[in-house]
Amino acid sequence: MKVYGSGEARVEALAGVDVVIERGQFVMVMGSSGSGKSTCMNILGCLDTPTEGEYRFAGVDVASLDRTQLALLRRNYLGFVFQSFNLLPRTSALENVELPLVYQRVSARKRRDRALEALREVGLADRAEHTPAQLSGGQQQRVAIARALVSRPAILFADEPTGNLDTERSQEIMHLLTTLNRERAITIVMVTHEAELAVAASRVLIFRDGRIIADGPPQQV
Amino acid sequence: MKVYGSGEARVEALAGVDVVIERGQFVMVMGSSGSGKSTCMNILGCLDTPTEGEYRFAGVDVASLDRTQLALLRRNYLGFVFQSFNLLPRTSALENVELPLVYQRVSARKRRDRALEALREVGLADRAEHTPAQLSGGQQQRVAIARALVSRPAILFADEPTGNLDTERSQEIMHLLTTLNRERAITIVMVTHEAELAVAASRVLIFRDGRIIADGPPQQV
Ligand SMILES: Nc1ncnc2c1ncn2[C@@H]1O[C@H](COP(=O)(O)OP(=O)(O)OP(=O)(O)O)[C@@H](O)[C@H]1O
Ligand SMILES: Nc1ncnc2c1ncn2[C@@H]1O[C@H](COP(=O)(O)OP(=O)(O)OP(=O)(O)O)[C@@H](O)[C@H]1O
Ligand SMILES: [Mg+2]
Ligand SMILES: [Mg+2]
Repeated sequence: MKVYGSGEARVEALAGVDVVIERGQFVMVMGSSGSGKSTCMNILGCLDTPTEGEYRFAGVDVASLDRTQLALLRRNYLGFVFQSFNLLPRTSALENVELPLVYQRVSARKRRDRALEALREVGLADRAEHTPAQLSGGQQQRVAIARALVSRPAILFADEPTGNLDTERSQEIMHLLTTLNRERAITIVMVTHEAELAVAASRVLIFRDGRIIADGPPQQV
Repeated sequence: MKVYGSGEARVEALAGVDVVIERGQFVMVMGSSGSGKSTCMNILGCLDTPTEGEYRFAGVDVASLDRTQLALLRRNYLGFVFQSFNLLPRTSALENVELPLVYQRVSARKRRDRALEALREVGLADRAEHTPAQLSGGQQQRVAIARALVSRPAILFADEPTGNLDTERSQEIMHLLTTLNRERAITIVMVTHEAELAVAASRVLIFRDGRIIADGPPQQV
């Protein structure tokens, strides 16, 4: 349950959501614009808290954790691709991708190698020195994906990660994600509005007006 | 022709583009990430200039216009939906949509009515007072579309205007755009990566590595 504002301005972004995500699942989240997908992702990713209700991460009630413990939890276990990328503006693609490794105190040399490898995986090794303003929309989106994956998170939350990518690039990213899910057991929760991508997932959640109205395998849903 | 940087950092964003866009056309622009679509749109929209070559708008060489004349040209004839929306952050949706009418010195009352009507057309009349931070990704995108259309431009440049919208909302926006094109003869140049939207256009341009490699009706291309 997530409510913003009050009185006339009251908005129920989430009106009642009950969901359990299991380790190793690839969950696709779909639904109309404004239906609560990003709000739900932010709560699952420990970036926001519900107005009512509780959220347990690996059996731990996250409301019982203080800010430092939450930051450590996110840093060590979670990767996030935001709907609006959230890259550091005057910083190169390489430095943007290195950032999670800086927080994890990885050595400068290892950071650079792993960040370059992550950029290579999204086809941007030749744009390592460009700042976001010197990159196309789809390139910025791919830098955000590389940054989310470089720390090898246990769970990846990806909010519309292919929204700015042509079909070929989208397929490359989907191939990368399904491989990571299958070979490294990375749990993936991904928002998309493109039905043809949903078949890559084992499970689809459909949101409407702040509720989940369907939950099952892609073919059924 | 559009080149950034030099030496090792040299990037040919546009390597040689020759295109003529006729009044009343609905042109769909497609192509891989980083192929030059947004760069081309910025030049056509008089927001940027080519490194080499010329651009004539209604017979006028835009290089012969000074900054004030260019600003007037854009204000009076052009509408732009940016790939990253570019909304004013601490300003309500209504005020964001009113902005082009402020520049055109429309009265406060008319501005408000027309801005509310534009928000209604994109399904956001009930979000008029929300700031961008209080809107979902797809809602921000629709505010950007409303803002681009409120001044009734002769030409609309829309860079991935449905990238964050579910299928139903995308169809609504496409219906709105095709109606404006047909009934008000608004010329539309739209970037998309979704092939199923291309059939709404009379002409498709496909970019690759800074060049147009295909140009024709949707079925052929
Ligand atoms: N300021 C800049 N400096 C250097 N290179 C740039 C700059 N701006 C854009 N580029 C490069 O120019 C190329 C074309 O960019 P453009 O934004 O036109 O691509 P696009 O077709 O719109 O891509 P997308 O579909 O990802 O939005 C890209 O390879 C990009 O890295
Ligand atoms: N800070 C806020 N204050 C008020 N309302 C908000 C705020 N943030 C989000 N909302 C509202 O909550 C609802 C759900 O937003 P959310 O971002 O979760 O939608 P979404 O499903 O991700 O949509 P989209 O597909 O457009 O990205 C929207 O109607 C939005 O207007
Ligand atoms: Mg969202
Ligand atoms: Mg672009």
